[in-house]
Amino acid sequence: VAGRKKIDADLLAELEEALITSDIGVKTTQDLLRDVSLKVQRKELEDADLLKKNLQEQMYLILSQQEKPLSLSAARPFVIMVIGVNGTGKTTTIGKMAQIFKAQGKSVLLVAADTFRAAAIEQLEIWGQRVGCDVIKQKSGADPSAVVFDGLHAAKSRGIDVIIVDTAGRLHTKVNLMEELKKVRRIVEREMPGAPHEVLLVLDATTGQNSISQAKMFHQAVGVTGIVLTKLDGTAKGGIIIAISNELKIPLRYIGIGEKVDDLREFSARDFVEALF
Amino acid sequence: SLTNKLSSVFKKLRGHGKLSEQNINEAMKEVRLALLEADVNFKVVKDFMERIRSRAIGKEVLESLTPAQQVVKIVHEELISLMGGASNGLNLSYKPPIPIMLVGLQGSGKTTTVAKLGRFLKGKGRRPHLIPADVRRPAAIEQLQKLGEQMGIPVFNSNPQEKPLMICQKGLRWAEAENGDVLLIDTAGRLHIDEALMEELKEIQRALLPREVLLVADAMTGQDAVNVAQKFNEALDIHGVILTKLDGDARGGAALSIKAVTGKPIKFIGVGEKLDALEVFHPDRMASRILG
Ligand SMILES: Nc1nc2c(ncn2[C@@H]2O[C@H](COP(=O)(O)OP(=O)(O)OP(=O)(O)O)[C@@H](O)[C@H]2O)c(=O)[nH]1
Ligand SMILES: Nc1nc2c(ncn2[C@@H]2O[C@H](COP(=O)(O)OP(=O)(O)OP(=O)(O)O)[C@@H](O)[C@H]2O)c(=O)[nH]1
Ligand SMILES: [Mg+2]
Ligand SMILES: [Mg+2]
Repeated sequence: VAGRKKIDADLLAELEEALITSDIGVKTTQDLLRDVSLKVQRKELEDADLLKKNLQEQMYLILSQQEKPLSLSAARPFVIMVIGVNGTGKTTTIGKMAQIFKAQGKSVLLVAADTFRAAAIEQLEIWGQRVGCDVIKQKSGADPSAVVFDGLHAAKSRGIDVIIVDTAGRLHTKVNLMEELKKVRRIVEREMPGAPHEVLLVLDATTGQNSISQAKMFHQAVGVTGIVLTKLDGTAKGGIIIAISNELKIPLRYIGIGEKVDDLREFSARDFVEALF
Repeated sequence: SLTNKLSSVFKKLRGHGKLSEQNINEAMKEVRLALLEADVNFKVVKDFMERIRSRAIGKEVLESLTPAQQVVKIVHEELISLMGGASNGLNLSYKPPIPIMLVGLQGSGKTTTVAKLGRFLKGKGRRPHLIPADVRRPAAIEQLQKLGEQMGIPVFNSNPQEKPLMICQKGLRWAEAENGDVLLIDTAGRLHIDEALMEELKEIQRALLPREVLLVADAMTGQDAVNVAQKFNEALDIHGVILTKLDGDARGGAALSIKAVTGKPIKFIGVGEKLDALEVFHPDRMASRILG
């Protein structure tokens, strides 16, 4: 797209393709391009390279407003609930986050509240071993709220700084599973006023427009206070978070860039927009 | 819905007399929009629109009393024709044990789908044996073993210290000794751009010669579906695709993108987390879903 001095229909078509194939979405793409088209018509923009920069700036403006790293408040334990649809990378992200907090000198406790999926508890336990923190668990099939209850009381009695709750993946369209999640949140609130201090929604960068539906419904159900976008080490661009940021204004905490324990970065709006196109 | 949008497009065009080829452009814009909103890949949509345009500007629409319905009918038919095709089932007419290998991106649903296929085959009187060949993900072997236990299907006791190739070769001999007739191999999730891991799959393929290599893809995948499908197909010449998590509300345009770019059939769909949630793929149902 760069190195081309004339702004014409071909260039705009090229830009539309670049934006849509980044999963930015049709409506958001139309809004972004409408804005630059107006500038072109009013002769405020006449250089193709500046046009691309202008688009990037528009996206940067939206995303930078949500570039808010997770900072632990004085609450103790600081309670983080990790939620999202199946397979997005919740359990793995918890392992990575535990490492970050431990490196900051915090004590961390993990809660294996995915009591449904085969070997979910074992998977979290291995992460706990890798990072050096305990995992509160019960038998597979137990009530997730009961495990969270145990976890909160263990955290309080041990003077733990941060407690991270792993929940089962669930499609946002499954009413009974969303009710289960609401119940877990209610138990947390009841056992510790002010908690959960962070409700972290994990989104997969390879997912298309459905991420908006996921974000809306999880937000409606339990109130999302932060987003992690995983699997950005693939070829998907994750452009859907522009629409999500614009509409829901939820802080963008981290991006996942791999499967290893240190493959988690704080979200940077500038880096994201530069990588986008 | 698309029919409603097209009806209002044609209402305002019809007011000017007879429909013309130019009028149809307006309708084509709505169709294109619907497909892009359904996550169908940009280039796949472009090719598809050219395909239906020649029918859309023909008599069947221009002289129709219900042009909106006619356009939707054309789009629906073309989608079905694109996604449909013969070989939907598994090719099991070989000397046992027949190796079947499942591959795909991280978290797409491979391990769960291996178990679902095992249950499906057992229900057909087969003797499936499962091989957990993912030594990278924590507790991946345990995950498949637990699922196998739930269904009374034998699962090879993979040693996580060994390489996947060795595990598969040992697993094959184990299945032969156990008189298994279908061997379902669960592989680790991997990126299509990870050359070393893609090579690992090729090695397993060369050694075991699976009769079916199936790409397990998440139905909510966006524009990236073409990149993933293309790379896996180039590396392994896959036999088919299993699309998972169709019990959600994703429109599933990835189905069209994957079929268009690989030419390989979608054989099954995953419609839930439980082991009985596996269905045969129906192109007509998928077409309706994509169109919303
Ligand atoms: N390439 C890549 N893979 C990732 C990333 N994050 C997680 N994964 C992989 O994605 C797969 C699923 O990760 P999990 O942590 O099990 O996902 P989950 O959301 O807990 O899954 P469920 O509990 O089953 O809903 C694993 O193979 C992870 O290694 C990432 O940032 N990049
Ligand atoms: N709702 C729904 N969930 C599914 C379906 N198929 C798989 N899952 C869930 O998706 C998540 C990931 O499934 P896995 O089988 O662990 O995926 P995988 O491809 O083996 O993951 P990796 O081995 O890490 O690459 C789990 O929570 C499964 O229960 C489906 O058809 N519908
Ligand atoms: Mg998990
Ligand atoms: Mg797996």
